[in-house]
Amino acid sequence: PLGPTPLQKEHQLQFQMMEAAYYHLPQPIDTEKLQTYFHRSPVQTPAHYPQAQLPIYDTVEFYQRLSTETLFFVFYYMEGSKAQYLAAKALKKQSWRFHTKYMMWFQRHEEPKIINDDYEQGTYIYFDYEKWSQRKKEGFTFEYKYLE
Amino acid sequence: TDDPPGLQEKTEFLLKDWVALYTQQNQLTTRDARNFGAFVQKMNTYGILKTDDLITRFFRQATQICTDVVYRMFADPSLPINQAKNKIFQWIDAFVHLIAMLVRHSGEAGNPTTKINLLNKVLGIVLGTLLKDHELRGVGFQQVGYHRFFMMLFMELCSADSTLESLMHSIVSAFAYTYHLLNPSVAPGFCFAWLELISHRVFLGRILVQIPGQKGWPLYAQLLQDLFKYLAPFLRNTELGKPVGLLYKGTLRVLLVLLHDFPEFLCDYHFGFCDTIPPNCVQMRNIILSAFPRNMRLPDPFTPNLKVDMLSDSSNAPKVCSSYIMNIQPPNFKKDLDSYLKARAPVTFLSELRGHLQVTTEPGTRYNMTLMNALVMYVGTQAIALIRNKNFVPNTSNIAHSAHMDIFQNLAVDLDTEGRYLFLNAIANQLRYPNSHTHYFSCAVLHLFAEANSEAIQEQITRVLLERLIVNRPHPWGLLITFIELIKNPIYKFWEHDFVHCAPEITKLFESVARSCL
Amino acid sequence: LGTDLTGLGLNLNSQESLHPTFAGPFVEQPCRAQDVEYSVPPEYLIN
Repeated sequence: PLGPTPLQKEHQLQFQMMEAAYYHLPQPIDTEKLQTYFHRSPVQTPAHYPQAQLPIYDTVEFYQRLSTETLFFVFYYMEGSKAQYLAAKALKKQSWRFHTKYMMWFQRHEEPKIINDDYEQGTYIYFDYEKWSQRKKEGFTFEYKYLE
Repeated sequence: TDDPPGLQEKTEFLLKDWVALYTQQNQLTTRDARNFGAFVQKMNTYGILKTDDLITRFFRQATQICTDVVYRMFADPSLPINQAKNKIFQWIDAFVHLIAMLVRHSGEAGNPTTKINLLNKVLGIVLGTLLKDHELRGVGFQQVGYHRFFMMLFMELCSADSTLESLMHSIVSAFAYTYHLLNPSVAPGFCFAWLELISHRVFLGRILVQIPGQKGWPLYAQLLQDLFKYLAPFLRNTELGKPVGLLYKGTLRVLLVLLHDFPEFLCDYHFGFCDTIPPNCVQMRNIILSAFPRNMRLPDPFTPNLKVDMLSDSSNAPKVCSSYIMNIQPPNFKKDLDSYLKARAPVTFLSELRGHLQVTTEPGTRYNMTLMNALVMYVGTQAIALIRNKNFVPNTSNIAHSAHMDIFQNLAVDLDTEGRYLFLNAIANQLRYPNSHTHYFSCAVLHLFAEANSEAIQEQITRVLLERLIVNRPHPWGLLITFIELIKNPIYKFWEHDFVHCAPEITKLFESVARSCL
Repeated sequence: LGTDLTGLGLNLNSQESLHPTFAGPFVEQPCRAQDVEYSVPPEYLIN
């Protein structure tokens, strides 16, 4: 039984300011670290594309199903995010190891020829993020102190 | 106006220098510390750090420069919006980083006061600049720069850093207090950004989880109160319009996150929220009233012969973190109330009751809802205490024939439709999860129905309960069990009333509710 | 009559807490893993 009550003058002023603000709404990008790739501005995809996230999308198990290439894509293009963190964990589970000096991922290609407490030497596969491909490196010395 | 000559130029020069440094280093921590050290030296050389007053003036000038960048970038029609924002964010992120580094490294290691004072100072300066900007520019006001500033500064001060981690309570309190001073009633042009800031996932986690002992809860309750206060006049006039509709929908989302993750928070502060939420916002209020402690299992309200008074939880008083007793004003009214509850004297108390509650003759705003809510809550809790002292459990018989029920019956009879609506709402707002208040007020409203001396009162009781039941979910447990009892228990003769059959769809509605109950 | 609150983009039946991936009051879906800031080792920040 209360019914509507007329807006007082101060509320009308508030409404005008709110209405003006409505035309400059905050966007997801406004509170996201400046980064060169992939701002959080979701694009409207056709409705028949799956719109909801897969239920376990942010778990290591889900990332382990992704191909190595995809994991490297997530790692190098979504830096500073949980996705990068999960991709790194999934890569390690596929026995890749991150070299903190070269900032690249390496994977043993065969049993190392030399191995001691400080390093191992042998043939490795590494992921070259500039050429975006996996390459072999013969006789590489992998120093454990650079292992992340 | 009374800045020392040359300060603005110095500030502009230093800030440009820092922005350049920050942009190229792009936060590589290795160079970060060295760049910062060198920059502080430069600030020193320019005399900025000489006195507290000069530092304050520097921050105000720097804030103003960043604000000017925002409007300059937006004024350039040739600049696409995202490029304009990138430019703006470079300046603001750099300014934020400088502040975060100064907060982190100011004062002696063990002395947090210097750091927190500096943070509060800067927040105050940006707040002041925003309010002045908001007032001067009116509908031309742009929230984006300030939104970025508060968000990025909070995120940077929350990032993994052992020094700041120990100051988390003070840091979060500083931001919560600033947001309170910045609430939508004060800065309506900032309201959308404000709602984003107070509901940001990191802010929620900090203020409601990571500050030990729930010390952040009262701060957050205050912010929600600010939001409801602002929305109230617009929501009262149900045609929302797009801006209010968006803010309202955003509020529902925040409340649903709170209901899901922090139900105990909504339980403890429900009273203050119901004081502010307009009575016609039935669903929004139901979200708050539907919250129950996560460790509690609610018996199915449709359980046949459910004995609510046998539930162990029905004897536990819920936590009510709102100082509602303070709202029973004026003091001599409270004195008469206590005296009447104790000795049913002065006898004039009941006849004067309506006069205390009615504040205007304006339809729709005749009554003081805050006083009504406080009065009902106070009388009810006093009644529960009295019954418990006699080692009884409240039930529909032992709550009768008491000074407390005299007051409720007087209100039911003496108030007009509008007043009685607020009175019945005050009762229905306590029908929540199993606790002693839910149980008592459930008995009270059923007793008022049974003892009503007019069908109008019974109809209105039904309406107040029904309007809370026919809205989309969620529905509070206490409301369901009360309504089920009303339509099931023959002593209320519910189905014999004309108003139950006043229209075919109403009859159908009651029958469908009855079917789901029985 | 209010609105159907299950249509606001929140997974209200989730066993997990909602707030860590709450994308904001004006966003219809939760944050994706790439939207959530994470304190990763500094060496990961290659760009």
